[in-house]
Amino acid sequence: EDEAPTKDEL
Amino acid sequence: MNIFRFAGDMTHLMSILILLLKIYATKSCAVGISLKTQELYALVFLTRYLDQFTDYVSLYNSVMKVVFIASSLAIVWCMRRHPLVRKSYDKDLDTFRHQYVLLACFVLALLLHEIFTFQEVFWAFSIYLEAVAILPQLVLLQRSGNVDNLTGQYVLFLGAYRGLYIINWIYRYFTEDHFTRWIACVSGLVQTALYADFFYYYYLSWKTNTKLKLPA
Repeated sequence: EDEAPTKDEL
Repeated sequence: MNIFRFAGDMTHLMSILILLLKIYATKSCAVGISLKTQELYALVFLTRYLDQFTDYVSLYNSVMKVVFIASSLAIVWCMRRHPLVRKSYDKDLDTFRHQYVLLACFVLALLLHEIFTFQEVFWAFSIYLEAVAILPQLVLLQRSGNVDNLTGQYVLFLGAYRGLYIINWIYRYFTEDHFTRWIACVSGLVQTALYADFFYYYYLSWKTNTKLKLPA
């Protein structure tokens, strides 16, 4: 299942 | 990480530190500053950085999350607890019913999120909440017209933060193949529109205040 993109923004 | 996002984070941090310094260092009263907006901001960081201990992105990311949470809570603590500051905070003016905003954002997060997990729903909640967190401050400014404690630098850095983040999203859209952050981008645009409204009222208040001061 497609993983949510990593939250790299603050 | 691109320069636009880094500069955006720095200006965002500067806006928080300027407000904290203004309130704490000068022991000045907090007239014209909405405690509710500051509480909503603290909640934005607390609900957005739940992944602090589970997902490691970078040292910068982890350090900045702690700094944002600590500085925003410090402002709330100052306005609530500091004997000098809390006396001056005019709660009968800061009457925006932010409970409704909290509820609306939470319901929206339950409906609109990337993945239905605890962290993702709270992440979406924090994105929506950040967009509308300025409302109590906007209402207070329209009522009190007092910009003394909301220094121009505070507004300047807040605007720079939003503008740089939008440039960051445009930059990432063109440089990264599948960069889609619809929730953050759409909510960020709404937030920037509300900030523009806030800046408009800030400018009006600042202009009328300077006019008022002239004849004195």
